[in-house]
Amino acid sequence: KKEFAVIGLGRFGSNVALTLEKNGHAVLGIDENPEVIQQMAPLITQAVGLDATNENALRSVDIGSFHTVVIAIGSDFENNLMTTVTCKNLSVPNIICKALTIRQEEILLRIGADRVIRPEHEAGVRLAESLLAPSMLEYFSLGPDTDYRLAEFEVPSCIACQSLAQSDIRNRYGISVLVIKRGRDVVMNPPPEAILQPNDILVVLGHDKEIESFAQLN
Amino acid sequence: KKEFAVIGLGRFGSNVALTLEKNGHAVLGIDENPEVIQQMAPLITQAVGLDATNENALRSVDIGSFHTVVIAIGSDFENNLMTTVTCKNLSVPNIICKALTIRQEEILLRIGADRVIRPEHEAGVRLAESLLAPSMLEYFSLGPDTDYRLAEFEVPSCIACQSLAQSDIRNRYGISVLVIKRGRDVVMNPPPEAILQPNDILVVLGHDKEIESFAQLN
Ligand SMILES: Nc1ncnc2c1ncn2[C@@H]1O[C@H](COP(=O)(O)OP(=O)(O)OP(=O)(O)O)[C@@H](O)[C@H]1O
Ligand SMILES: Nc1ncnc2c1ncn2[C@@H]1O[C@H](COP(=O)(O)OP(=O)(O)OP(=O)(O)O)[C@@H](O)[C@H]1O
Repeated sequence: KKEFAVIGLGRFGSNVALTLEKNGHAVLGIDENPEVIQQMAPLITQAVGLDATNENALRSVDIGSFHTVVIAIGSDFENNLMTTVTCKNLSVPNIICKALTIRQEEILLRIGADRVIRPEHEAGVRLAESLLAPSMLEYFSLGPDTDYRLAEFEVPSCIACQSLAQSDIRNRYGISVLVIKRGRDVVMNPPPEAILQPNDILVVLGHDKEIESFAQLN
Repeated sequence: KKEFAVIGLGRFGSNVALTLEKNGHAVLGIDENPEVIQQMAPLITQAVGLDATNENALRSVDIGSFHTVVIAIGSDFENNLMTTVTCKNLSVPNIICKALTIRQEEILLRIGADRVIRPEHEAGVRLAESLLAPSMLEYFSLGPDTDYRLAEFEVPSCIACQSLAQSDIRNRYGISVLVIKRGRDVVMNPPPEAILQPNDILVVLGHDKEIESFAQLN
């Protein structure tokens, strides 16, 4: 099976297509705007101008032969919907859509989208979270059924130059230091006598609330 | 100092504002569209209708007293630019702007933005990366100066029911298993005899290339 097609080469769609191409995958890009096709044609494997709400046009590029189709049409929800329904009818196994609102997301999931992305909404939430805990450089949750997370911090200045044991992080915050990165070196399961130096990067494991308190240290 | 103001309450800006409010912070929201202000007024601490390119209007809400101002105006770059320059002149310490293109980002950084976000671009790259390694549930890099990363995977079926030692992950892939999560339980630094069960979540540390090979296992 061919891999990826992207319908709608706006900022979101074109970046999906370009990133896939950069990583060695052939992408079919579709857009009804000939200027967009002209711009994208030198940059992706195949760029075709057609109206994706037209089932015959989608058949003509054998859209059903693609494993994953990304439908990146934002501003015209009816176009987005029509295109999604058509791809579903043509048996595309994995359909990923952009949506602008949660109501649109619900509708798209109900009519056959496998996954829906709301770029502006997600970026707004992500920015707010980084403003709320600016010392937490990165993190991810260990799952939807748990409040454990892994998080990355620069060593807070108030514990720099202490040993891990002296800093007493586990007792004071309930979190565990899994990794210390210093420059290019990485120490896993650092021993209690390991000295925390300024600019070290710590990777810690703990519950959301514990990690949030630790994040307030800076 | 007051904390947060958001100028431009479109999808990106409104979600920044709402997430900050949900986490207990008072937000000043500014938008020139009275319908937007009417919608947002019940949801945030203060919603003011004004044209943010007007320096006197921004002075009237004491914008310089805010530590962080998010300028979430996308489609009119001149408005975005004017507002950014005005906030800079009024001594806002931390200015974060939305941009549509990398050229806009460069300009905004040069005229005083501390950070620039391109939501559609970043979402497109992020989606493509998740399509390229669908078994890698989450990850983060340990820094811009290293290719070490932490990543989260569901146990690949071909090694489920083996012990960590039998699976020989470290020798075969060069990556280290830091955490095994099973249901609600979390085991740090699992011993070699730990059995990997289907549905376990693994957190591993390794170089980008090693993690990418491990990601192909599913
Ligand atoms: N029926 C259609 N068939 C093919 N392409 C379409 C169709 N409708 C819209 N497009 C294309 O999809 C692209 C993105 O559409 P639109 O501008 O509506 O979305 P957007 O969400 O605002 O984009 P961005 O990703 O830049 O935020 C445009 O280049 C447009 O030409
Ligand atoms: N000069 C200005 N002063 C105050 N508000 C403004 C100004 N210019 C634009 N806005 C507001 O900013 C909001 C977002 O603007 P716009 O629609 O240009 O951005 P967008 O990037 O498309 O939004 P979204 O975040 O929904 O993707 C709108 O509600 C608009 O009224």
